[in-house]
Amino acid sequence: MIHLQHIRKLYQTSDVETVALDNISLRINQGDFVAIMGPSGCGKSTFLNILGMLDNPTSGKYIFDGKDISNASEATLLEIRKVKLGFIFQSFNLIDELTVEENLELGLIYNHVGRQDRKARVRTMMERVGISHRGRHFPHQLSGGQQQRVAIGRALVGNPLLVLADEPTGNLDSAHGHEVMSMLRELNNAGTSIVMVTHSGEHAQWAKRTIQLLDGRVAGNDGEATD
Amino acid sequence: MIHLQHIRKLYQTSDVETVALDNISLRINQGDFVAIMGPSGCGKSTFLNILGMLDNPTSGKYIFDGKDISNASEATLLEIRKVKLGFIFQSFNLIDELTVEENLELGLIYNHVGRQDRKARVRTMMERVGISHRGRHFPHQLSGGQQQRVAIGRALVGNPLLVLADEPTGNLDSAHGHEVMSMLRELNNAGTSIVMVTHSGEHAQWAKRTIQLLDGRVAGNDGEATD
Ligand SMILES: Nc1ncnc2c1ncn2[C@@H]1O[C@H](COP(=O)(O)OP(=O)(O)OP(=O)(O)O)[C@@H](O)[C@H]1O
Ligand SMILES: Nc1ncnc2c1ncn2[C@@H]1O[C@H](COP(=O)(O)OP(=O)(O)OP(=O)(O)O)[C@@H](O)[C@H]1O
Ligand SMILES: [Mg+2]
Ligand SMILES: [Mg+2]
Repeated sequence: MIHLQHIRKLYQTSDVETVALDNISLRINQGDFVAIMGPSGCGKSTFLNILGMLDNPTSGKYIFDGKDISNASEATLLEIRKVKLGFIFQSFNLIDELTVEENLELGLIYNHVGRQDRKARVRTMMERVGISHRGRHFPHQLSGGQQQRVAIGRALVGNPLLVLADEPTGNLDSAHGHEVMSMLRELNNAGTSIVMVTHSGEHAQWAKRTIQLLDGRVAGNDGEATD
Repeated sequence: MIHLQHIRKLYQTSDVETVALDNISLRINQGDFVAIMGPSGCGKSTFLNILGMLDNPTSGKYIFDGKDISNASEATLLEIRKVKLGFIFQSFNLIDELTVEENLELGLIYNHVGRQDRKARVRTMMERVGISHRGRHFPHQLSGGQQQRVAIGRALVGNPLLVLADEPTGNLDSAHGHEVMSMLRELNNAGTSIVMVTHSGEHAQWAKRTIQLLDGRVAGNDGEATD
Protein backbone atom coordinates (compact mmCIF):
# COMPACT_ATOMS: atom_id res chain seq x y z
CA MET A 1 0.00 0.00 0.00
CA ILE A 2 2.77 2.50 0.93
CA HIS A 3 6.43 2.20 0.03
CA LEU A 4 8.87 4.89 1.12
CA GLN A 5 12.36 4.51 -0.37
CA HIS A 6 15.52 6.28 0.80
CA ILE A 7 13.66 9.28 2.14
CA ARG A 8 15.85 12.23 3.15
CA LYS A 9 14.66 15.50 4.66
CA LEU A 10 16.90 18.49 5.19
CA TYR A 11 16.03 21.79 6.83
CA GLN A 12 18.17 24.82 6.16
CA THR A 13 18.07 27.77 8.54
CA SER A 14 20.42 30.76 8.28
CA ASP A 15 23.42 29.05 9.83
CA VAL A 16 22.39 25.48 10.59
CA GLU A 17 21.57 22.57 8.31
CA THR A 18 19.47 19.90 10.00
CA VAL A 19 19.29 16.40 8.60
CA ALA A 20 15.87 15.56 10.02
CA LEU A 21 15.54 12.28 8.08
CA ASP A 22 18.59 10.45 6.77
CA ASN A 23 17.71 7.58 4.43
CA ILE A 24 14.49 6.03 5.70
CA SER A 25 12.86 3.16 3.84
CA LEU A 26 9.61 1.63 5.01
CA ARG A 27 6.78 -0.51 3.70
CA ILE A 28 3.28 -0.23 5.17
CA ASN A 29 0.66 -2.75 4.09
CA GLN A 30 -3.12 -2.54 4.34
CA GLY A 31 -4.16 -3.49 7.85
CA ASP A 32 -0.76 -2.72 9.36
CA PHE A 33 -0.48 -1.13 12.82
CA VAL A 34 2.98 0.36 13.24
CA ALA A 35 4.27 2.22 16.30
CA ILE A 36 7.19 4.62 15.87
CA MET A 37 9.32 5.50 18.87
CA GLY A 38 12.53 7.41 19.43
CA PRO A 39 14.12 10.31 21.33
CA SER A 40 12.68 13.81 21.16
CA GLY A 41 13.92 15.47 17.97
CA CYS A 42 14.86 12.27 16.11
CA GLY A 43 12.49 12.83 13.17
CA LYS A 44 9.20 11.10 14.06
CA SER A 45 6.84 14.01 13.30
CA THR A 46 8.82 14.90 10.18
CA PHE A 47 8.45 11.31 9.01
CA LEU A 48 4.73 11.26 9.73
CA ASN A 49 4.19 14.54 7.88
CA ILE A 50 5.88 13.11 4.78
CA LEU A 51 3.86 9.91 5.09
CA GLY A 52 0.73 12.06 5.35
CA MET A 53 1.72 14.08 2.25
CA LEU A 54 1.80 17.28 4.28
CA ASP A 55 5.44 17.75 3.48
CA ASN A 56 7.78 16.70 0.67
CA PRO A 57 11.00 14.77 1.16
CA THR A 58 14.23 16.45 0.02
CA SER A 59 14.99 13.25 -1.88
CA GLY A 60 13.70 9.68 -2.09
CA LYS A 61 10.59 7.99 -3.46
CA TYR A 62 7.02 7.73 -2.20
CA ILE A 63 4.93 4.99 -3.81
CA PHE A 64 1.26 5.06 -2.76
CA ASP A 65 -0.98 2.20 -3.93
CA GLY A 66 1.51 1.44 -6.70
CA LYS A 67 1.68 5.03 -7.93
CA ASP A 68 4.83 7.16 -7.57
CA ILE A 69 3.65 10.36 -5.91
CA SER A 70 7.11 11.70 -5.05
CA ASN A 71 6.59 14.67 -7.36
CA ALA A 72 2.81 14.76 -7.45
CA SER A 73 1.02 18.09 -7.54
CA GLU A 74 -0.56 19.53 -4.44
CA ALA A 75 -3.96 18.92 -6.07
CA THR A 76 -3.25 15.19 -6.49
CA LEU A 77 -1.98 14.87 -2.92
CA LEU A 78 -5.03 16.70 -1.61
CA GLU A 79 -7.31 14.24 -3.41
CA ILE A 80 -5.60 11.28 -1.77
CA ARG A 81 -5.50 12.88 1.68
CA LYS A 82 -9.18 13.86 1.50
CA VAL A 83 -10.55 10.39 1.08
CA LYS A 84 -7.90 8.16 2.55
CA LEU A 85 -6.02 9.82 5.40
CA GLY A 86 -6.89 10.88 8.93
CA PHE A 87 -4.19 12.86 10.76
CA ILE A 88 -3.94 13.40 14.53
CA PHE A 89 -1.46 16.24 15.07
CA GLN A 90 1.00 16.46 17.97
CA SER A 91 -0.25 20.00 18.66
CA PHE A 92 -3.87 19.22 17.73
CA ASN A 93 -4.35 21.99 15.12
CA LEU A 94 -7.95 22.67 16.08
CA ILE A 95 -9.71 25.68 14.56
CA ASP A 96 -10.11 28.24 17.35
CA GLU A 97 -13.08 29.95 15.75
CA LEU A 98 -15.12 26.76 15.46
CA THR A 99 -16.92 24.86 18.21
CA VAL A 100 -16.00 21.31 19.12
CA GLU A 101 -18.91 20.00 17.01
CA GLU A 102 -17.86 22.10 14.05
CA ASN A 103 -14.25 20.98 14.39
CA LEU A 104 -15.42 17.36 14.32
CA GLU A 105 -17.65 18.02 11.30
CA LEU A 106 -14.54 19.12 9.43
CA GLY A 107 -13.52 15.46 9.49
CA LEU A 108 -16.56 14.65 7.32
CA ILE A 109 -16.22 17.52 4.90
CA TYR A 110 -15.13 15.31 2.02
CA ASN A 111 -17.34 12.35 2.81
CA HIS A 112 -20.45 13.58 0.95
CA VAL A 113 -22.55 12.69 3.94
CA GLY A 114 -26.01 14.17 4.40
CA ARG A 115 -26.62 16.61 7.25
CA GLN A 116 -28.58 14.16 9.44
CA ASP A 117 -26.01 11.46 9.00
CA ARG A 118 -23.18 13.93 9.70
CA LYS A 119 -24.78 15.13 12.94
CA ALA A 120 -25.30 11.52 14.05
CA ARG A 121 -21.72 10.51 13.30
CA VAL A 122 -20.32 13.53 15.16
CA ARG A 123 -22.54 12.74 18.15
CA THR A 124 -21.36 9.14 18.21
CA MET A 125 -17.71 10.19 18.00
CA MET A 126 -18.12 12.74 20.82
CA GLU A 127 -19.49 9.99 23.03
CA ARG A 128 -16.66 7.70 21.96
CA VAL A 129 -13.96 10.14 23.05
CA GLY A 130 -15.92 11.41 26.06
CA ILE A 131 -16.56 15.03 25.14
CA SER A 132 -20.32 15.05 24.52
CA HIS A 133 -20.83 17.75 27.12
CA ARG A 134 -18.40 20.06 25.31
CA GLY A 135 -19.99 20.19 21.86
CA ARG A 136 -20.67 23.94 21.83
CA HIS A 137 -17.44 24.98 23.52
CA PHE A 138 -14.46 26.47 21.73
CA PRO A 139 -11.00 24.88 21.88
CA HIS A 140 -9.60 27.44 24.34
CA GLN A 141 -12.37 26.48 26.77
CA LEU A 142 -11.21 22.88 26.91
CA SER A 143 -8.53 21.13 28.94
CA GLY A 144 -5.40 19.94 27.11
CA GLY A 145 -6.57 16.35 27.06
CA GLN A 146 -10.05 17.33 25.87
CA GLN A 147 -8.47 19.21 22.95
CA GLN A 148 -6.44 16.11 22.15
CA ARG A 149 -9.58 14.02 22.10
CA VAL A 150 -11.27 16.46 19.70
CA ALA A 151 -8.23 16.13 17.42
CA ILE A 152 -8.55 12.35 17.59
CA GLY A 153 -12.27 12.46 16.91
CA ARG A 154 -11.83 14.73 13.90
CA ALA A 155 -9.24 12.40 12.33
CA LEU A 156 -11.34 9.27 12.83
CA VAL A 157 -14.92 10.44 12.23
CA GLY A 158 -14.54 10.13 8.43
CA ASN A 159 -13.43 6.47 8.59
CA PRO A 160 -10.12 6.97 6.79
CA LEU A 161 -8.19 4.01 5.34
CA LEU A 162 -4.96 5.18 6.95
CA VAL A 163 -4.65 6.91 10.32
CA LEU A 164 -1.48 8.84 11.13
CA ALA A 165 -1.33 9.63 14.85
CA ASP A 166 1.37 11.83 16.35
CA GLU A 167 1.57 11.09 20.08
CA PRO A 168 -2.24 10.72 20.46
CA THR A 169 -2.14 9.99 24.20
CA GLY A 170 0.49 12.52 25.36
CA ASN A 171 -1.99 14.62 27.34
CA LEU A 172 -4.23 11.85 28.60
CA ASP A 173 -4.48 10.03 31.91
CA SER A 174 -4.15 6.26 31.74
CA ALA A 175 -7.90 5.57 31.57
CA HIS A 176 -8.51 7.89 28.63
CA GLY A 177 -5.28 6.73 27.01
CA HIS A 178 -6.56 3.16 27.22
CA GLU A 179 -9.87 4.23 25.66
CA VAL A 180 -8.07 5.80 22.71
CA MET A 181 -5.80 2.78 22.18
CA SER A 182 -8.73 0.37 22.25
CA MET A 183 -10.55 2.55 19.70
CA LEU A 184 -7.49 2.39 17.43
CA ARG A 185 -7.20 -1.38 17.93
CA GLU A 186 -10.87 -1.76 16.99
CA LEU A 187 -10.41 0.30 13.82
CA ASN A 188 -7.34 -1.73 12.91
CA ASN A 189 -9.27 -4.98 13.39
CA ALA A 190 -11.84 -3.60 10.94
CA GLY A 191 -9.12 -2.98 8.32
CA THR A 192 -7.82 0.54 8.96
CA SER A 193 -4.03 0.93 8.69
CA ILE A 194 -2.42 2.89 11.50
CA VAL A 195 0.96 4.53 11.95
CA MET A 196 1.31 5.92 15.45
CA VAL A 197 4.19 7.94 16.91
CA THR A 198 4.34 7.49 20.66
CA HIS A 199 6.64 8.02 23.62
CA SER A 200 4.69 5.43 25.59
CA GLY A 201 6.20 1.96 25.50
CA GLU A 202 2.96 0.69 26.98
CA HIS A 203 0.82 2.11 24.17
CA ALA A 204 3.29 0.92 21.54
CA GLN A 205 2.44 -2.62 22.68
CA TRP A 206 -1.02 -2.20 21.13
CA ALA A 207 0.55 -2.02 17.66
CA LYS A 208 1.58 -5.03 15.59
CA ARG A 209 5.18 -3.87 15.29
CA THR A 210 7.40 -1.06 16.56
CA ILE A 211 10.05 0.87 14.68
CA GLN A 212 12.73 2.80 16.53
CA LEU A 213 14.05 6.00 14.98
CA LEU A 214 17.34 7.60 16.01
CA ASP A 215 18.91 10.69 14.45
CA GLY A 216 16.65 10.46 11.40
CA ARG A 217 17.32 6.78 10.70
CA VAL A 218 15.65 3.50 11.49
CA ALA A 219 17.54 2.11 14.48
CA GLY A 220 15.87 -1.22 14.82
CA ASN A 221 12.45 -2.83 14.62
CA ASP A 222 10.55 -5.87 15.75
CA GLY A 223 8.08 -7.98 13.81
CA GLU A 224 8.13 -7.46 10.02
CA ALA A 225 11.43 -6.27 8.62
CA THR A 226 11.69 -2.91 6.92
CA ASP A 227 13.61 -2.78 3.63
CA MET B 1 3.98 29.42 52.49
CA ILE B 2 0.78 28.91 50.44
CA HIS B 3 -2.64 28.20 51.88
CA LEU B 4 -5.62 27.76 49.55
CA GLN B 5 -8.96 27.57 51.36
CA HIS B 6 -12.25 26.37 49.89
CA ILE B 7 -11.34 27.37 46.35
CA ARG B 8 -14.18 27.22 43.83
CA LYS B 9 -13.94 28.00 40.11
CA LEU B 10 -16.94 28.23 37.84
CA TYR B 11 -16.99 28.81 34.10
CA GLN B 12 -20.14 30.04 32.45
CA THR B 13 -20.63 29.58 28.73
CA SER B 14 -23.87 30.40 26.93
CA ASP B 15 -25.74 27.29 28.00
CA VAL B 16 -23.39 25.32 30.24
CA GLU B 17 -22.03 26.05 33.70
CA THR B 18 -18.87 24.12 34.49
CA VAL B 19 -17.74 23.65 38.08
CA ALA B 20 -14.03 23.30 37.29
CA LEU B 21 -12.96 23.39 40.96
CA ASP B 22 -15.38 22.50 43.74
CA ASN B 23 -14.02 23.31 47.21
CA ILE B 24 -10.27 22.67 47.12
CA SER B 25 -8.13 23.34 50.16
CA LEU B 26 -4.39 22.81 50.13
CA ARG B 27 -1.30 23.83 52.05
CA ILE B 28 2.09 24.02 50.35
CA ASN B 29 5.18 24.60 52.47
CA GLN B 30 8.62 25.84 51.44
CA GLY B 31 10.56 22.93 50.04
CA ASP B 32 7.48 20.89 49.20
CA PHE B 33 7.32 18.77 46.04
CA VAL B 34 3.71 17.93 45.25
CA ALA B 35 2.47 15.91 42.28
CA ILE B 36 -1.14 16.39 41.15
CA MET B 37 -2.83 13.65 39.16
CA GLY B 38 -6.33 12.99 37.92
CA PRO B 39 -8.44 12.31 34.82
CA SER B 40 -8.38 14.63 31.83
CA GLY B 41 -10.72 17.55 32.52
CA CYS B 42 -10.81 17.18 36.32
CA GLY B 43 -9.39 20.64 37.08
CA LYS B 44 -5.60 20.26 37.33
CA SER B 45 -4.60 23.09 34.97
CA THR B 46 -7.32 25.33 36.40
CA PHE B 47 -5.95 24.67 39.87
CA LEU B 48 -2.38 25.37 38.79
CA ASN B 49 -3.39 28.63 37.10
CA ILE B 50 -5.02 29.84 40.32
CA LEU B 51 -2.00 28.75 42.34
CA GLY B 52 0.16 30.67 39.85
CA MET B 53 -2.03 33.78 40.17
CA LEU B 54 -2.84 33.68 36.48
CA ASP B 55 -6.51 33.27 37.23
CA ASN B 56 -8.82 34.19 40.12
CA PRO B 57 -11.00 31.74 42.00
CA THR B 58 -14.77 32.33 41.89
CA SER B 59 -14.72 32.05 45.69
CA GLY B 60 -12.33 30.95 48.43
CA LYS B 61 -9.15 32.33 49.97
CA TYR B 62 -5.55 32.46 48.79
CA ILE B 63 -2.98 33.15 51.50
CA PHE B 64 0.57 33.64 50.17
CA ASP B 65 3.39 33.99 52.70
CA GLY B 66 0.84 34.97 55.36
CA LYS B 67 -0.81 37.62 53.18
CA ASP B 68 -4.37 37.28 51.86
CA ILE B 69 -4.07 37.86 48.13
CA SER B 70 -7.57 36.62 47.23
CA ASN B 71 -8.56 40.08 46.04
CA ALA B 72 -5.15 41.52 45.31
CA SER B 73 -4.71 43.82 42.34
CA GLU B 74 -3.16 42.57 39.13
CA ALA B 75 -0.15 44.79 39.91
CA THR B 76 0.44 43.09 43.27
CA LEU B 77 0.07 39.62 41.77
CA LEU B 78 2.47 40.52 38.97
CA GLU B 79 5.09 41.59 41.52
CA ILE B 80 4.87 38.25 43.31
CA ARG B 81 4.89 36.21 40.08
CA LYS B 82 7.87 38.12 38.71
CA VAL B 83 10.26 37.27 41.47
CA LYS B 84 8.91 34.09 42.94
CA LEU B 85 7.16 31.93 40.36
CA GLY B 86 8.27 29.91 37.35
CA PHE B 87 5.44 28.44 35.23
CA ILE B 88 5.73 25.59 32.74
CA PHE B 89 2.57 25.64 30.61
CA GLN B 90 0.79 22.56 29.26
CA SER B 91 0.83 24.13 25.80
CA PHE B 92 4.25 25.77 26.26
CA ASN B 93 3.21 29.37 25.40
CA LEU B 94 6.46 30.18 23.63
CA ILE B 95 6.73 33.47 21.73
CA ASP B 96 6.74 32.60 18.02
CA GLU B 97 8.55 35.74 16.98
CA LEU B 98 11.48 35.15 19.33
CA THR B 99 14.33 32.67 18.96
CA VAL B 100 14.90 29.90 21.49
CA GLU B 101 17.64 31.99 23.18
CA GLU B 102 15.35 35.03 23.36
CA ASN B 103 12.50 32.94 24.75
CA LEU B 104 14.84 31.67 27.48
CA GLU B 105 16.07 35.19 28.22
CA LEU B 106 12.46 36.15 28.98
CA GLY B 107 12.82 33.99 32.08
CA LEU B 108 15.49 36.39 33.38
CA ILE B 109 13.72 39.61 32.48
CA TYR B 110 12.93 40.48 36.10
CA ASN B 111 16.14 39.22 37.62
CA HIS B 112 18.20 42.40 37.10
CA VAL B 113 21.01 40.29 35.74
CA GLY B 114 23.75 41.86 33.63
CA ARG B 115 24.01 40.95 29.95
CA GLN B 116 27.08 38.70 30.31
CA ASP B 117 25.57 36.84 33.21
CA ARG B 118 22.25 36.48 31.37
CA LYS B 119 23.91 35.00 28.27
CA ALA B 120 25.87 32.56 30.46
CA ARG B 121 22.79 31.43 32.36
CA VAL B 122 20.84 30.90 29.15
CA ARG B 123 23.71 28.89 27.68
CA THR B 124 23.89 26.68 30.78
CA MET B 125 20.16 26.09 30.72
CA MET B 126 20.16 25.18 27.02
CA GLU B 127 22.81 22.56 27.74
CA ARG B 128 20.83 21.35 30.71
CA VAL B 129 17.69 20.68 28.64
CA GLY B 130 19.62 19.55 25.56
CA ILE B 131 18.76 22.26 23.03
CA SER B 132 22.10 24.09 22.66
CA HIS B 133 22.09 23.46 18.92
CA ARG B 134 18.72 25.19 18.56
CA GLY B 135 19.49 28.58 20.09
CA ARG B 136 18.78 30.62 16.96
CA HIS B 137 15.77 28.63 15.79
CA PHE B 138 12.18 29.76 16.16
CA PRO B 139 9.58 27.66 18.02
CA HIS B 140 7.88 26.42 14.84
CA GLN B 141 11.22 24.98 13.72
CA LEU B 142 11.45 22.72 16.76
CA SER B 143 9.99 19.31 17.52
CA GLY B 144 7.18 19.10 20.11
CA GLY B 145 9.51 17.83 22.80
CA GLN B 146 12.14 20.48 22.01
CA GLN B 147 9.46 23.18 22.46
CA GLN B 148 8.53 21.61 25.77
CA ARG B 149 12.14 21.77 26.90
CA VAL B 150 12.39 25.46 25.97
CA ALA B 151 9.27 26.07 28.08
CA ILE B 152 10.91 24.23 30.96
CA GLY B 153 14.17 26.15 30.55
CA ARG B 154 12.37 29.49 30.51
CA ALA B 155 10.53 28.72 33.76
CA LEU B 156 13.64 27.55 35.60
CA VAL B 157 16.40 29.87 34.32
CA GLY B 158 15.43 32.63 36.78
CA ASN B 159 15.71 30.37 39.83
CA PRO B 160 12.16 30.89 41.10
CA LEU B 161 11.17 29.97 44.65
CA LEU B 162 8.10 28.09 43.40
CA VAL B 163 7.86 26.11 40.19
CA LEU B 164 4.43 25.26 38.78
CA ALA B 165 4.74 22.60 36.08
CA ASP B 166 1.76 21.52 33.96
CA GLU B 167 2.56 18.08 32.51
CA PRO B 168 6.25 18.94 31.87
CA THR B 169 7.13 15.54 30.37
CA GLY B 170 4.05 14.90 28.20
CA ASN B 171 5.96 15.19 24.91
CA LEU B 172 9.22 13.62 26.01
CA ASP B 173 10.72 10.17 25.56
CA SER B 174 11.72 8.38 28.75
CA ALA B 175 15.38 9.50 28.70
CA HIS B 176 14.55 13.20 28.35
CA GLY B 177 11.69 12.81 30.83
CA HIS B 178 14.15 11.37 33.32
CA GLU B 179 16.52 14.31 32.71
CA VAL B 180 13.76 16.80 33.45
CA MET B 181 12.63 15.00 36.60
CA SER B 182 16.16 14.79 37.94
CA MET B 183 16.59 18.54 37.28
CA LEU B 184 13.40 19.22 39.26
CA ARG B 185 14.55 16.90 42.07
CA GLU B 186 17.88 18.76 42.22
CA LEU B 187 16.12 22.14 42.43
CA ASN B 188 13.86 20.83 45.16
CA ASN B 189 16.85 19.56 47.14
CA ALA B 190 18.25 23.08 46.91
CA GLY B 191 15.04 24.53 48.40
CA THR B 192 12.73 25.25 45.46
CA SER B 193 9.07 24.34 46.03
CA ILE B 194 7.45 22.44 43.18
CA VAL B 195 3.86 21.68 42.25
CA MET B 196 3.71 19.42 39.22
CA VAL B 197 0.66 18.20 37.32
CA THR B 198 1.39 14.91 35.60
CA HIS B 199 -0.34 11.98 33.95
CA SER B 200 2.74 9.83 34.56
CA GLY B 201 2.56 7.71 37.68
CA GLU B 202 6.25 7.05 37.25
CA HIS B 203 7.17 10.75 37.28
CA ALA B 204 4.81 11.43 40.19
CA GLN B 205 7.07 9.11 42.23
CA TRP B 206 9.79 11.77 42.11
CA ALA B 207 7.62 14.09 44.22
CA LYS B 208 7.34 13.94 48.01
CA ARG B 209 3.57 13.47 47.91
CA THR B 210 0.80 13.03 45.36
CA ILE B 211 -2.67 14.54 45.37
CA GLN B 212 -5.45 13.03 43.27
CA LEU B 213 -8.08 15.35 41.84
CA LEU B 214 -11.45 14.13 40.60
CA ASP B 215 -14.28 16.34 39.29
CA GLY B 216 -12.70 19.46 40.76
CA ARG B 217 -12.17 18.02 44.24
CA VAL B 218 -9.33 16.38 46.13
CA ALA B 219 -10.02 12.68 45.91
CA GLY B 220 -7.25 11.35 48.06
CA ASN B 221 -3.60 11.94 48.83
CA ASP B 222 -0.57 10.21 50.25
CA GLY B 223 2.08 11.60 52.58
CA GLU B 224 1.16 14.88 54.32
CA ALA B 225 -2.56 15.44 54.81
CA THR B 226 -4.30 18.35 53.10
CA ASP B 227 -6.76 20.34 55.21
N1 LIG C 1 -12.65 28.93 29.63
C1 LIG C 1 -13.38 27.84 29.96
N2 LIG C 1 -14.73 27.85 29.79
C2 LIG C 1 -15.47 26.76 30.10
N3 LIG C 1 -14.99 25.61 30.62
C3 LIG C 1 -13.65 25.54 30.82
C4 LIG C 1 -12.77 26.64 30.49
N4 LIG C 1 -11.49 26.26 30.78
C5 LIG C 1 -11.55 25.00 31.26
N5 LIG C 1 -12.85 24.57 31.28
C6 LIG C 1 -13.33 23.26 31.74
O1 LIG C 1 -12.92 23.09 33.11
C7 LIG C 1 -12.61 21.71 33.33
C8 LIG C 1 -11.20 21.59 33.92
O2 LIG C 1 -10.25 21.98 32.96
P1 LIG C 1 -8.68 21.78 33.23
O3 LIG C 1 -7.98 22.41 32.06
O4 LIG C 1 -8.34 22.30 34.59
O5 LIG C 1 -8.53 20.19 33.22
P2 LIG C 1 -7.24 19.29 33.42
O6 LIG C 1 -7.42 18.47 34.63
O7 LIG C 1 -6.00 20.13 33.33
O8 LIG C 1 -7.31 18.31 32.16
P3 LIG C 1 -6.15 17.68 31.20
O9 LIG C 1 -5.57 16.54 31.96
O10 LIG C 1 -6.96 17.22 30.01
O11 LIG C 1 -5.17 18.75 30.87
C9 LIG C 1 -12.71 20.99 31.98
O12 LIG C 1 -13.91 20.24 31.93
C10 LIG C 1 -12.72 22.12 30.96
O13 LIG C 1 -13.50 21.81 29.82
N1 LIG D 1 11.13 23.93 10.07
C1 LIG D 1 12.26 23.40 10.62
N2 LIG D 1 13.46 24.01 10.45
C2 LIG D 1 14.58 23.51 11.02
N3 LIG D 1 14.63 22.37 11.74
C3 LIG D 1 13.47 21.71 11.94
C4 LIG D 1 12.23 22.18 11.41
N4 LIG D 1 11.24 21.33 11.79
C5 LIG D 1 11.84 20.35 12.53
N5 LIG D 1 13.18 20.59 12.61
C6 LIG D 1 14.17 19.76 13.30
O1 LIG D 1 14.11 18.43 12.76
C7 LIG D 1 14.34 17.47 13.82
C8 LIG D 1 13.22 16.46 13.83
O2 LIG D 1 12.01 17.08 14.26
P1 LIG D 1 10.72 16.22 14.56
O3 LIG D 1 9.61 17.21 14.87
O4 LIG D 1 10.46 15.28 13.45
O5 LIG D 1 11.13 15.42 15.85
P2 LIG D 1 10.30 14.36 16.74
O6 LIG D 1 10.99 13.05 16.66
O7 LIG D 1 8.85 14.40 16.34
O8 LIG D 1 10.46 14.93 18.21
P3 LIG D 1 9.45 15.00 19.48
O9 LIG D 1 9.44 13.63 20.08
O10 LIG D 1 10.10 16.01 20.37
O11 LIG D 1 8.10 15.42 18.98
C9 LIG D 1 14.44 18.26 15.13
O12 LIG D 1 15.80 18.36 15.53
C10 LIG D 1 13.86 19.62 14.79
O13 LIG D 1 14.45 20.66 15.54
MG1 LIG E 1 7.13 15.11 17.29
MG1 LIG F 1 -4.49 20.32 31.91
